[in-house]
Amino acid sequence: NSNQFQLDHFFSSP
Amino acid sequence: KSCSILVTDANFECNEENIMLQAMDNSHIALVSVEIGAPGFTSYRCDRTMPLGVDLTSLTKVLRCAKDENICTLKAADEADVLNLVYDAKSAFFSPFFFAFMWHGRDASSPFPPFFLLCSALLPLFIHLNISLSSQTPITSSWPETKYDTRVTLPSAEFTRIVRDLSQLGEHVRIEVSKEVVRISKLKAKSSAEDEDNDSIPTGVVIEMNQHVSLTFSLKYLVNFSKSGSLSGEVQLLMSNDVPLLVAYDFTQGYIRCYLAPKIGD
Repeated sequence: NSNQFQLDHFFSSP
Repeated sequence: KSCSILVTDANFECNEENIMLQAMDNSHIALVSVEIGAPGFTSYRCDRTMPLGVDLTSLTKVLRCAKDENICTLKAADEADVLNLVYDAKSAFFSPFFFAFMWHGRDASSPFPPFFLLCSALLPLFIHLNISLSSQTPITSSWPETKYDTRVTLPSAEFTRIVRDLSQLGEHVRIEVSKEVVRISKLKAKSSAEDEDNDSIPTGVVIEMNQHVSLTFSLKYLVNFSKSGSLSGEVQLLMSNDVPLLVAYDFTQGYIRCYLAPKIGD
């Protein structure tokens, strides 16, 4: 939902 | 079991040191990372590093057939596409379970039956993320100086109780850590002030803090994470203001680490 970060925002995927 | 609540299929990466699993839920809000070290098994042999792609829901069902006193043996032959679970081969009731792999790390050359092609479509979900935090989470006794701003250690049963109780009252929770106090409080609708009925912080809470943090999380995920509570007497909550929360359960054979992205806009 709109006011929730996703992990991709924080983790660097390869 | 606690992983299967978050992710339905995942790769168990087996190598000679350990078995690891790392997977995000479909919404990419939570990630679970599990390691079980070889010493944690009565006997352990892995001749070749290989991923065992398993449907965790089915695996949980099969494992539920085991009794506490059973010894469970997991076997996967080199070119097999099944995971074989045997409980207590000695006992009268010999229960071999053969378990279709979701995904077997064969090289791309070997012909994949359609089922594998379907699964390979799922693979991108399971590509291991380089958790930039992973090096920052020495879940050992040493306090990670420059890693997280705070670490709160509390009895896992208390954490389970707190998040379960709060989840009856609301969907989100603010976790705020200052020098002496951890505030785990339910967020009321914006109109009313923040709830004052904090859970009284139980004994056995250790707060290590380099900097005050305050983040808001979805309780649904915290309740899921707390299902791992039976594995360890205590749980560690590691937080910094601009990174996902890490809920870490250490146990003799390894650990379960759960990452949860915060809500936006505190």
